[in-house]
Amino acid sequence: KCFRMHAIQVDSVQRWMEDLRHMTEVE
Amino acid sequence: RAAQGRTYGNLGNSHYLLGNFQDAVLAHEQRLLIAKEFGDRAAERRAYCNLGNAYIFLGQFEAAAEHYKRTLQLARQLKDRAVEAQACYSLGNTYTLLQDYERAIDSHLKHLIIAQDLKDRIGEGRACWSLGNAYTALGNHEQAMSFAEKHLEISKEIGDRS
Repeated sequence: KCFRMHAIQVDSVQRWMEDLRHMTEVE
Repeated sequence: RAAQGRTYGNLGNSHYLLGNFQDAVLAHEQRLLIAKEFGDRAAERRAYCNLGNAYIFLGQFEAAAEHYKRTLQLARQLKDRAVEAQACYSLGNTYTLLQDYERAIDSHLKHLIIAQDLKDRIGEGRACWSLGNAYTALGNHEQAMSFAEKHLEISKEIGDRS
């Protein structure tokens, strides 16, 4: 159950990290 | 010196996009130093955000949270609501990675309020998705359901099938 909860938890975070990987604050 | 600051920022961003996160941190730390010398708070804010992002991919979530907190403080000082919302969202996700769900909820609620003020439906949908997950992790299924329903409603409205 804990593993499943963790997997659920990660899905919105993973989406954020996918976007973050290409994001920079440009000078 | 001002040009050096901008160049360190650009160098940090290039290292980041190439996946060299440690080198990105070194360059953005130099950028931060120079931004502070000039009292350039917008540049300081950008450097903190870029450092937070690099620390995420280095797996140093505590360090990322500290840098996002500084980003948030500066966004508030600069009265930039969109950046403030983004910092809250980053902080919420970082607390989730740290499995500190109470703090994650606090940050995502702050993001939600600003997204609603700015009429940013995509941001609002993401905040609801994140809140649903955080409440699920805490076993608060009623709140999780409420945010999941809101997320579904917004996803339909904006045509986000995934």
